[in-house]
Amino acid sequence: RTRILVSIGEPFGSPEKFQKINQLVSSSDRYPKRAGDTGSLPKPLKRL
Amino acid sequence: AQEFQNLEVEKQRRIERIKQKRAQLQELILQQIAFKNLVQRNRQSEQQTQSPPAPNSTIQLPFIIVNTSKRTVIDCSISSDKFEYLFNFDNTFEIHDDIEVLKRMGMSFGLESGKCTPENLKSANSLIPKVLQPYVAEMADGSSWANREVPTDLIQTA
Amino acid sequence: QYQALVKEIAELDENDRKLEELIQSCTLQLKLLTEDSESQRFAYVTCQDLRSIEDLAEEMVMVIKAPADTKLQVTDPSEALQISLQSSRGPVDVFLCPES
Repeated sequence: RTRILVSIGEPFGSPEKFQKINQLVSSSDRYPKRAGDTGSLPKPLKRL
Repeated sequence: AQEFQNLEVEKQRRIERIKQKRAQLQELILQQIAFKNLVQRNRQSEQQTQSPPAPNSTIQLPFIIVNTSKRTVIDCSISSDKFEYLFNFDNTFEIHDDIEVLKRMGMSFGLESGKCTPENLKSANSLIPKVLQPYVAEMADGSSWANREVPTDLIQTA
Repeated sequence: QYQALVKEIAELDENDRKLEELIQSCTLQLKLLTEDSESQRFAYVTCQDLRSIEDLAEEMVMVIKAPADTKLQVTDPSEALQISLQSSRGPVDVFLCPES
């Protein structure tokens, strides 16, 4: 599987690394656009 | 004429590189202002309340956040030593680092979006060395250098 | 024209050098700042701070605190919406930011 790899845990990295990931995720047409969430009842949150 | 053409290309290359360096410098200045402003705010807040905040109510830097819709279901697998996590989402998410959070909290006085009031500009300038203040002024009025000629007079020695 | 261009390029090189100097000194200042123990003590945000951000107010917010050099991998979204964390220097702390 193709992956995007970034290193975290250091103070103040470059903001671009997450901008690219967020653009990729939000543009993936595989999932309903969050903005147009249907009015379905919120599903029970799974405990972390 | 050929040599002149080559120099023109060289000049454009240098201008592009200077634009990138200016953007990098502006980001570093924003991070310094946001961090100092956060430290100053928390220090003053603790002095006023005469006590540190409840231990489990603060999130120490550095951190990142992942935000998603409340309707999202997240399957999470964690290794026993908590060194490895795997999250599966059934909806889109966003990842932001702490500096992005500080900017959205207003800790960089709106400089990143060119919406900085004169009072905030004064506060921002009080947090950085004088040599960097011309760059803050540039950000404050939103005239980003990214799309302007290089104002040579503004670049001062370190 | 050629001479003028040569002079202009020399000026750009000087600007480039000065910017590089400022970037180096700013990077050092930021490093010293984030490593200063006094500053570190006050370098925190509260859950209320996160909730005060408009885009996050109605969202589920997961906070990840990881040791340096932790690897965060995001799978290609067209295959799956997956985030994996791999630390080599200590446990990773993950928690949900409470809504209220």
